[in-house]
Amino acid sequence: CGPLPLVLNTWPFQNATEAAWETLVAGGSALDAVESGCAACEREQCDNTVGFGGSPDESGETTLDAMIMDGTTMNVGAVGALRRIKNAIGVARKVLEHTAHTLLVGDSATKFAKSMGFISEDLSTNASRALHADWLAQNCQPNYWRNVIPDASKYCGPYKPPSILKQDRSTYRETGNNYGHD
Amino acid sequence: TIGMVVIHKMGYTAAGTSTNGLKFKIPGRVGDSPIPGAGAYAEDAVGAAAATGNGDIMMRFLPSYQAVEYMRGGEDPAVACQKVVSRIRKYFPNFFGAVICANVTGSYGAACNKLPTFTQFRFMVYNPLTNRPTEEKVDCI
Repeated sequence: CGPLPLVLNTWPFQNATEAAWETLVAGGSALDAVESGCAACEREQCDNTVGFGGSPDESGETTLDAMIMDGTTMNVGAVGALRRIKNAIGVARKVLEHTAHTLLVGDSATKFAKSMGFISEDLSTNASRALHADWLAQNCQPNYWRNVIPDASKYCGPYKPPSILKQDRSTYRETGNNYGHD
Repeated sequence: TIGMVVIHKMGYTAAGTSTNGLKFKIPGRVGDSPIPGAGAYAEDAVGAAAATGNGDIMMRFLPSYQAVEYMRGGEDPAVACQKVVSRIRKYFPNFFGAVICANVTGSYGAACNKLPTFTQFRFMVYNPLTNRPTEEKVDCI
C-alpha cells in the first residue's frame, strides 16, 4: 500500500505531475487534477508528442487526441483528431460534463469546442512545418500506407490500391515493427 | 503522449491522456489515447491505468481496461502492467509501448516492452512519501 493521494504519469513530464498535485492540494477533484496535469503538457508541448506544433499528419496539420475518465461515475469525455483547438483535454472535459456522448471527432469536435468557448487557431508551428517539409523531401518516408501503388516504401502519394488482377491474394499481415508512437 | 492516473485521498480515481498522435499519420487517423479502456481507464472499486506507445497496435488490446481487470482479480499493479505487455507482445513482439497502473490502496507500477532501443521506461510519481514529483524507471520486459 502507498499513501494517498497519488499522481502517476507516463514519461518524465515533471511539470504535469506538479500541476496535478497542486490541483489536489488546492482542493480539486481527481478529475480536475488529471485535466490540469494533461493541460500543462499541452501548453508546454511535452516532448513534442503532446499539444500544438507536433506530429504533423501527411498534409502537415497537427490534430489532437485526448480523453478523461471519472472512475466514480464511469463517465468519459474524449476528442479524436481534434482540429485547431489547443486545449484538447479541456474539450474532452466539456464532452464529459455537457454531453451524454463519450467521443467527438474531427471538424465537428472543433465546432463543439467553439460552442463551449474555446478559440479556434492554427496548431502548426515553424517546427512542425519544417518537420513536414523534410518528410516530403525524403519521399514521404516513413508512412503508414500498405499494399498500394505507387510503392509507398519509395514514393509519396497519392496512392491507390493495385488493380484487382494484380492484388496480392494473401491478406497483409502487420508486424508492428518500425512503428512510430503516440 | 501523456497518460495520467490520479487517486484522490478519498479513494476517488480519474485517468486521462493527451497527445498529438503519430508523426506523418494519414489524415483522420486516431490512436489509442482517446479510446476509453485503451489510452486510459479508471474505476473507484479497483484503480486506474494508462498506456502510451504505438496506438494502432495497442488499442486493439485495450491495455488500460485489461490492467484494471487484472488488478480487480488481485494482481499487484506492477504485475497487472506486465501481464498486459505480455499479452500484446505475444502477437506483436516488436511493439513499442508502456503501461502505468495504480490501485486504490496507493500501490503503483509500470511495465514496457523491451526493444533494442527501448530498455527502460521513465514515469513520474507524486504522493505524500515522495513529497515532490519523483521520476522512477522500470526495466522493460
